[in-house]
Amino acid sequence: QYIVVKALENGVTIIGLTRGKDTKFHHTEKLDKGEVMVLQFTEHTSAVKIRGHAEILHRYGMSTSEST
Amino acid sequence: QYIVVKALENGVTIIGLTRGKDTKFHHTEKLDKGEVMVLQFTEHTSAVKIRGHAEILHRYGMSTSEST
Amino acid sequence: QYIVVKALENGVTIIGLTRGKDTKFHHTEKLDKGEVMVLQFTEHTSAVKIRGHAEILHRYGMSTSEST
Amino acid sequence: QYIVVKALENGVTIIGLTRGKDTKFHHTEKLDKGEVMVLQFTEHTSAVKIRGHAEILHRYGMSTSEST
Amino acid sequence: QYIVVKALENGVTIIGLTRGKDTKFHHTEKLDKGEVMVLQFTEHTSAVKIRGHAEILHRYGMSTSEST
Amino acid sequence: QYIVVKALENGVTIIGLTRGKDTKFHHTEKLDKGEVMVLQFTEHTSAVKIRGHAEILHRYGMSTSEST
Amino acid sequence: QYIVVKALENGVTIIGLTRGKDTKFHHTEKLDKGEVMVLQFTEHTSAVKIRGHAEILHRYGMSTSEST
Amino acid sequence: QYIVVKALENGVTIIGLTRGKDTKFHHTEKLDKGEVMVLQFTEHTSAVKIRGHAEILHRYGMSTSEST
Amino acid sequence: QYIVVKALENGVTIIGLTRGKDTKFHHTEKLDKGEVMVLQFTEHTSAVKIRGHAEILHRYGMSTSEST
Amino acid sequence: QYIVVKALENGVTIIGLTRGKDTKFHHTEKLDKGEVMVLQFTEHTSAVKIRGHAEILHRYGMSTSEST
Amino acid sequence: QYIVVKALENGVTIIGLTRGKDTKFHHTEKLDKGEVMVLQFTEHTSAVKIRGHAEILHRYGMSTSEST
Ligand SMILES: N[C@@H](Cc1c[nH]c2ccccc12)C(=O)O
Ligand SMILES: N[C@@H](Cc1c[nH]c2ccccc12)C(=O)O
Ligand SMILES: N[C@@H](Cc1c[nH]c2ccccc12)C(=O)O
Ligand SMILES: N[C@@H](Cc1c[nH]c2ccccc12)C(=O)O
Ligand SMILES: N[C@@H](Cc1c[nH]c2ccccc12)C(=O)O
Ligand SMILES: N[C@@H](Cc1c[nH]c2ccccc12)C(=O)O
Ligand SMILES: N[C@@H](Cc1c[nH]c2ccccc12)C(=O)O
Ligand SMILES: N[C@@H](Cc1c[nH]c2ccccc12)C(=O)O
Ligand SMILES: N[C@@H](Cc1c[nH]c2ccccc12)C(=O)O
Ligand SMILES: N[C@@H](Cc1c[nH]c2ccccc12)C(=O)O
Ligand SMILES: N[C@@H](Cc1c[nH]c2ccccc12)C(=O)O
Repeated sequence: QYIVVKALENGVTIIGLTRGKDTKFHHTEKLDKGEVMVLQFTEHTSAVKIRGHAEILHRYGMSTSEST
Repeated sequence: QYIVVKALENGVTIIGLTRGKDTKFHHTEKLDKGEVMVLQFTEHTSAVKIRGHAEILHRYGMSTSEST
Repeated sequence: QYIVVKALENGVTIIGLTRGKDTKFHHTEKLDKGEVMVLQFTEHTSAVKIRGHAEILHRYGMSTSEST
Repeated sequence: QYIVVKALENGVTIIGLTRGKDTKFHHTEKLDKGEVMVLQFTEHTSAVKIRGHAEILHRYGMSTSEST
Repeated sequence: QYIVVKALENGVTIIGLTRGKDTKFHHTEKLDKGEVMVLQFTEHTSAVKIRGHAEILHRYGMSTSEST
Repeated sequence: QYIVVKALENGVTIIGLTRGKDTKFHHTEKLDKGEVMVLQFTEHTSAVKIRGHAEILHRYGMSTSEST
Repeated sequence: QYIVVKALENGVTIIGLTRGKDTKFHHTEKLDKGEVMVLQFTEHTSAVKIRGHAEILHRYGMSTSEST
Repeated sequence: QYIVVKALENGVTIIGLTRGKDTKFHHTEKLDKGEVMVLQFTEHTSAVKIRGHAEILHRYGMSTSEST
Repeated sequence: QYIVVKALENGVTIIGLTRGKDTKFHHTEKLDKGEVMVLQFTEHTSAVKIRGHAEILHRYGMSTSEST
Repeated sequence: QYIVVKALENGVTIIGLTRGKDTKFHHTEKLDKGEVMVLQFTEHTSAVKIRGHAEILHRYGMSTSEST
Repeated sequence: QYIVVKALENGVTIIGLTRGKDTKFHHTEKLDKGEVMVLQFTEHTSAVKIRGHAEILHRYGMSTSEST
């Protein structure tokens, strides 16, 4: 189980949220425009939040996050 | 097993409900317009409630939640 | 295994029935119009009853519950 | 493994039959017209009987039970 | 693994045969016209016999039993 | 894993052969015309023989046994 | 995993070969014209040989054995 | 996992090669024209060699071995 | 679970991020133009970042990373 | 998991490479023109090399090796 | 899980990278033009690098590596 994120602008952030009773941000990965990242769900990551303009590929197709 | 939520307005809330005998809200995540979140079902989360205007992608296709 | 419920009116109720020898209502979740809920079958929930006007997405397609 | 039942009239009954050597009725759930129920097969339920006018969705498609 | 039986006349009988070295009738369920039953294969039931006029849905499609 | 047999004449016989080192007939089930039977492969049955005029549904489609 | 054999003439033989270091004939089943047999691969049978004119259904489609 | 071999001439040989560190011929089965054989991969057989004119059905379709 | 990366220019970098509580870069692999790499997700790698102009094949199709 | 190799000329060689830390040739099988071989991946074989003119069927379709 | 590599020129190299904390080259296999190799991912190999002009078949289709 993974998702693919491609940054369409500089400063896209991918945030990993902790698995378990508590839900906190455990890691933030910054992407420059054009970089691609492939991210799994893991023992420590059960939710992911994406900020900034990016393409997100997942099992239901593609979503586009917009810069806020 | 995950769902994908894209906020179509500011202030969209994603609520995780506890797994087990009791059903309570254990975490609320606020999304700004354009933010995308990918959320798994987990040992602690067996139901999710979405309020506000958002696109929800799941195995049966897409649902749109409306602001109340 | 989950189902997706979208309330088409205020006051839609989703009822979880207990797994096991006895069958009782263990939780009732009220939805306002436009709210969407994603619900798993779990160790404690082996049947779900929906009252009020709502769209229910499941593996066989979509069912619409009507207000009684 | 679950089935979906939508009541098309008042007084539809869904009967759960016990798993095991003996086959008895362990629970009867009454549905009003328009109510929808999603029911799993479980450790205690290995057969289900539906009486009254209802739509039953299952892996082979849809069956309609008629009032007797 | 389940099959779906809809009675097309009164007096349809569904017979469960025992799993194991011996093959005996352990339960007979009578259906009235229009009633629908969903039946699993189980630890105690490895064969099912249907008498009377009924529709039987299974993984290979639909069979119709006739009254003898 | 099951097969579905529908008798197209009286006196159709379904024979279960034993699983294991030896291969013997452990059970013979007689069907009247129009009766339908659904039969699993089990711990005790690893082969099935059908005599008489019947329709046999299985994973590869349908076979028709003829009366000898 | 099973195959389906329908005899197209009398005297069709289905031979089960032993699983294990040695390969021997452990059982021969004779079929009359029109008889149908459904045979699993088992703990004792890892190869099957068919002689005589018969239709053999398997996962790759249908083969026809000819009388030698 | 099995393959199906139909001999298109007399004297077709099916050779089983041993599983394990060593690779040897542990069994040779001779087929007469028209005979069909269904062969599994097993604890003792991890490769099969076919000589002579035969039709071989497997998961990728059909191959035809030619007489050398 | 693997992805395929083809470098479309010299100096493409594939970065493996550690699985676990911490997220660090544990390995960087440099590719020259035209080289192809096939990379699994593993016990030590739960996320991969690609910089430079490359084609990335994954379960959702193809993504192209651009040089920053 | 197996592949199918058909020799299109004499002297085709199929080489099995050892599974484990070391990678060596543990077995070479020579095929004559027209012979067909079906080969599994095993505890001892994690890579296979084919030399000479042959047809190789695998999950991605068909490859043809050429004589060098 | 395997990939198929066909060398389109002499001197194609297939490099196996170690699974685990460290990532090193544990084996390099040289292919002559026309040779075909089928390679699994294993306990010791979690990434593969291909240099030189070759066709690589994998679950996403075909990639072509170019000589650098
Ligand atoms: N800590 C939460 C994170 C989470 C996953 N899915 C969620 C859905 C809603 C809210 C929180 C979550 C958990 O592991 O369950
Ligand atoms: N605590 C409940 C939450 C829940 C999941 N699915 C439901 C359906 C209906 C009502 C409650 C629920 C459980 O784990 O079972
Ligand atoms: N307590 C019951 C609830 C139930 C599930 N499916 C049913 C079908 C019919 C009646 C009751 C049920 C059980 O776990 O089995
Ligand atoms: N007690 C039976 C109920 C049952 C399931 N499937 C059946 C089919 C026919 C008759 C009875 C049944 C059992 O668990 O096996
Ligand atoms: N007691 C038998 C019932 C049975 C299942 N499938 C059969 C096929 C033929 C004859 C009998 C059977 C068994 O469990 O094996
Ligand atoms: N006793 C045999 C019955 C059998 C199953 N499949 C067969 C194929 C051929 C001959 C006999 C059989 C066994 O369990 O293996
Ligand atoms: N005794 C052999 C029988 C066999 C199965 N598949 C084969 C292929 C070729 C030759 C023999 C066989 C085994 O179990 O392995
Ligand atoms: N003894 C070998 C047989 C074998 C299977 N697949 C192969 C491929 C190539 C060479 C030999 C083989 C093994 O079990 O691994
Ligand atoms: N160390 C993290 C790496 C990671 C995987 N997926 C992620 C998504 C977001 C942020 C970090 C990650 C983990 O194993 O969970
Ligand atoms: N001994 C190696 C053989 C191997 C399999 N796949 C490979 C890919 C590249 C290089 C070597 C290999 C291993 O089992 O892992
Ligand atoms: N040693 C690494 C090799 C590896 C696999 N996939 C990767 C992706 C990126 C970087 C290194 C790797 C591991 O087993 O995890």
